[in-house]
Amino acid sequence: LGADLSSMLYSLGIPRDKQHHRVLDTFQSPWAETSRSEVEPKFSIPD
Amino acid sequence: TVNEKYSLVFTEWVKLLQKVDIEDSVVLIFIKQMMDKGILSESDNMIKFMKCALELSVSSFKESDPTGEVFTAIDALGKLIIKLLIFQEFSDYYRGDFLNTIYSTILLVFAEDHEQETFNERPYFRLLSNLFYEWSNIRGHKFSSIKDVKIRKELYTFDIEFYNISATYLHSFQPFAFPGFSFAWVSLISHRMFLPQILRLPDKSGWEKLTLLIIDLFKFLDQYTKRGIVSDAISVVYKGTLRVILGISNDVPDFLIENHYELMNNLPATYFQLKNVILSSIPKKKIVPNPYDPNLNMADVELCQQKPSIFYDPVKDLQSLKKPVDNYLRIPSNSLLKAILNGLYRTEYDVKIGVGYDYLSIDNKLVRGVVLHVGIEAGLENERTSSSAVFNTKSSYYTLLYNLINEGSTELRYQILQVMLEQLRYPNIHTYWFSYVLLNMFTSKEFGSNISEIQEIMLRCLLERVIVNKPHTWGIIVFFTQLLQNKEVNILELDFIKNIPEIENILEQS
Amino acid sequence: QNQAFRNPLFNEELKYWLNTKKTLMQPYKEMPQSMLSQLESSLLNCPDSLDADSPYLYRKPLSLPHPTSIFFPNEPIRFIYPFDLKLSNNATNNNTNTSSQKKVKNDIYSNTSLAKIFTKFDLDTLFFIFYHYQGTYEQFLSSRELNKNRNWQFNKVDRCWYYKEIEKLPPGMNKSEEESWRYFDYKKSWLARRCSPDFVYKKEDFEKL
Repeated sequence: LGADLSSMLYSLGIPRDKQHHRVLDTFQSPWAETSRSEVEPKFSIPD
Repeated sequence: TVNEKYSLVFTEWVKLLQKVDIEDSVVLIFIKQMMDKGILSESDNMIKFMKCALELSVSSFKESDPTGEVFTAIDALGKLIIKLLIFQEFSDYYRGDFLNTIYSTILLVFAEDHEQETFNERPYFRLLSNLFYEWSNIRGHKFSSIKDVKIRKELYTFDIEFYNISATYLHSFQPFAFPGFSFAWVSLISHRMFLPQILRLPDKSGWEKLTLLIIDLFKFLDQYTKRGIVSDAISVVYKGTLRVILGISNDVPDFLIENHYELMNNLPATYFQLKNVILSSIPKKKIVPNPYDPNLNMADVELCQQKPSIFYDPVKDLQSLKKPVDNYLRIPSNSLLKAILNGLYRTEYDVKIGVGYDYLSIDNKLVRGVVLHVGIEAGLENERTSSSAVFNTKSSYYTLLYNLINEGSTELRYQILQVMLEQLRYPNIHTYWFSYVLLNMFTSKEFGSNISEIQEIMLRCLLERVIVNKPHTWGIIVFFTQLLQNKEVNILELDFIKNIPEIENILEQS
Repeated sequence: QNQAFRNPLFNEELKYWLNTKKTLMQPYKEMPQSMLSQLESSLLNCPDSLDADSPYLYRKPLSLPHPTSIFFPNEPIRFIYPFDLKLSNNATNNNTNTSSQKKVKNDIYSNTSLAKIFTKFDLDTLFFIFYHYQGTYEQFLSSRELNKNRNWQFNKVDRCWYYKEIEKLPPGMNKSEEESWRYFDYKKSWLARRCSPDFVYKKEDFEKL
């Protein structure tokens, strides 16, 4: 029967508000339990 | 010994990187000296050195205070590999060969370590994570951080290959091969420096390999999802899988939409919620009418005229059935029907745990291929000629499916109807056409005494998708509403419904 | 007999890799105890977000001479900002026009705790991070905050941040509004200063961020 996905979606950050956000670029870990700290996403700095 | 010498050199490298910035010229000089001494310039030596460095880094991890810096050596190794990947003079051999050699070396050291009592997946995870991180760092804005124009161009051209080679090796590291690496593996295929990049490569160049990796995961889950007790570890793998797929559905729904056929072919048969998650994906920026609106009519929804994109053409899987199916669609005949029907049965049973069954005598993947191919052809015909050519119970598209169901065994009926219901997704021509076909079949007078079983199977397939927790696909909801509202067949009066009070209850409430 | 197995570089490890081909082609129907142990061990050692984070070996000292507290942390800040706390837009300075707000909300950093905390920093702090943590993610975020949220622009030539102030003039004047420019002097006074009246804005001097 599956499960209520609201808490899983919440832990992923989907959908936070009416706006649409990308989540895979800041994805910490497949499991909420191993996602207790944020990770550095890609970025680039002009010269 | 050579190994001792290499250990010393690598240790110096690690120490150096702790003292100076990676961009410091001293670092390049160190590498150049390694090359001049033949450590890195000859492939045999390079492999020996890498093996030594990796073994040393893994030992260093195992011996380090777990509360301190455990990855220093591994991090330094990652940086060395990337420097070599970028700055070597690739004259004798090619950058791709170098990357393959590195990955092969890692794989072999890893393979031996995996069988030891002391194996720990974390340093290997860290190394691969670092390679993804370093590559992601330099590839920003078309590798603008690389000053040398020639190298920048080479790297830009190599980008797609970097991901495809990495994916190929991840395929070798899959859980069936290395169960002790399973959780690291799921973390790697969903890594923020790998997954969104491989999803977004130009021309979907990474999709084929990525689908392969997800299929590896599904197959592993399928093998160890048994009736009754599922081990905790497998449950956790499942949860992670679900979460990753939800992430993909949010960021790049088109990947799930266009690859749904292959994903459905490999998804464990009892994973209905995950099935719904994949099939509920809606293309970005599409505004979809409320499926719960009882007045909704697919005929009025413009989106329902559009053909959905398909990345992998199922026609490739039809093998010997391609000709008879295409011929039948042109000119239906009984002999063609018989050929197709016979072709769908397996020669040997296949063990497959489903809801209410343990094995298949039907080739369910072939069924899916045939059904989707028919749907694709119907969609093309709809565009080419007119909707009356396909929204027509006399059309060959309809009659093929009708006849397969009519003549088929109970099991075949179940597989066909289940696959047809899979096509009820977001508003598009397939969703529209298959709901037309299903509704007509449900209320058809042509099935004779077979109708009762067909109706029962259709409702069972529908309920399987609706009873589970959300999400539910747009097409399933709309079709369900249509079925409940239809005037020709009173569902609640059907014998098989009245015989099962729980189901009667559900349908009454619906 | 295969040549690969006679290569001294690989012959020890190759058999382990080859063994995995068996389970790939014919997976065990029931998980044997040895496999279950390996799987459970993998669960136990599952890498977490810290393992997946960016490697750092050498941390540059602060880029410009500046006294720092001995309590200054050496490790990068990693934490989780509660999702449901409203993003209150910076009090102090500038007009944040709504279109750039929307732009920011859609980028991949907007939902990270660090980026959210940066919206609460005052200009001083942002400039400090920008000039002293060169080449870092934190510098990137501070420039993102300055440019996208506070509408400052970065001059490539003098490496200063500039801000255009628009002052609405009372009716009856020649023009309805007056434009004046400020820049942050990081070299000497560590203050925002008015640009001289003959300052001319040259678009090509400013970084497209």
